[in-house]
Amino acid sequence: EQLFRGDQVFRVTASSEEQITLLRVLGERAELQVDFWRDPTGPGHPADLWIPFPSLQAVKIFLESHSISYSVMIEDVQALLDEEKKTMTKSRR
Amino acid sequence: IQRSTSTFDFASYHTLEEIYDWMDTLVEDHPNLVSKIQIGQSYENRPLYVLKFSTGGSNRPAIWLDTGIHSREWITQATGVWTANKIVKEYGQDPSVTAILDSMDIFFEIITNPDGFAFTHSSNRLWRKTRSINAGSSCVGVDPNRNWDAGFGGSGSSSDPCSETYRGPYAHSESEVKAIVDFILSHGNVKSVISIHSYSQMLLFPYGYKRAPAAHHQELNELAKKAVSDLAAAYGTKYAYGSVADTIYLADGTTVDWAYDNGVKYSFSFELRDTGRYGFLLPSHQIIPTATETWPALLDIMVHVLEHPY
Repeated sequence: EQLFRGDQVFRVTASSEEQITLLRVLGERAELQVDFWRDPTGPGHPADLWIPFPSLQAVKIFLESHSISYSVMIEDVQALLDEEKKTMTKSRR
Repeated sequence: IQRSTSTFDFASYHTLEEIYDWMDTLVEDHPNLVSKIQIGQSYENRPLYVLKFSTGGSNRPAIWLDTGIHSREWITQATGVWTANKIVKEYGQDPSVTAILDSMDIFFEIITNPDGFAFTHSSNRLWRKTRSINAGSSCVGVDPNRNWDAGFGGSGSSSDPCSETYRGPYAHSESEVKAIVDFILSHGNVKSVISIHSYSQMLLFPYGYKRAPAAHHQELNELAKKAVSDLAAAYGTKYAYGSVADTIYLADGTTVDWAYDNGVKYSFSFELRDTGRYGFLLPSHQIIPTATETWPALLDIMVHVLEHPY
């Protein structure tokens, strides 16, 4: 079973079409393995970006170097999944 | 213990087997209203089950509902189970539901992507696509909401098998999609298709593969406006609404565009809540509020379909 320990989800808000393009470029960088849970659609609209733990630093540098604002929506994806599984097990009991 | 739908925990997420068991129990408990049909098999040969809600008649005008086409969007399958149960509970109680089912049938595919759903439980909770093997690639799966023959292959989908929006080798390549296509075309009297996704709190209608407005844009827009207003009345959850292309982005090969282009006028896609914190990983305590707020919006659409025969 694939685990997501330390993976995070950023909520990113582009402020211009140019930043939208930069986000799309980021999404296509295969080595980062990121995935847009919610696609960048336009300036001011939130986009949610899942980032595997090993790529966190590179993504932060990329966003900050282009002054693209972001906040951490999910601190640790696996922690949420562990909670979800625990709740399911409890319900099943 | 005798199985009963009354012991099923609607406020929890469930496995494929638990949901299929529950479907059988729903049919057992309500044999004069609900039946289960199989419209095909998934890539890994799992049955594709559809619940049919009917009070009789033959080939009545019908409403198609589906949830879980993107397997990781667990809130949709859970909302599907709750909604199916609500339809059964309200028939004979709620005048709108009674009027709908006295004249129309409802077909509800709750687990539209069973292979992907099983995979989210066993191996990768964030899996979205089908589990078909892509020749020549190590990447698995096709985005079943880019595989429909409506604008198939345009810029609003990907030709890369490793992409989450990979369109597939050809339109309807995915058996999960082809089964619905064949069912709706052979039924021939489906008047509405409502495909339920998550997340981002939107109510969408055609088109996604082009920016030009649909022929019935005005009517669909007005109906969506009323539906999202009644949805917000429950807990204040705000939805955007409009055509896919205007509200999100260009998306090719989608369910609602295919349905609309094949004569199903009232074609909508819901993007259920995330409340801005969890994305697809909505905690199970939000299942019932999500399903509860979605119900009046679904009812608005179904009543409109009943009152506007075509």
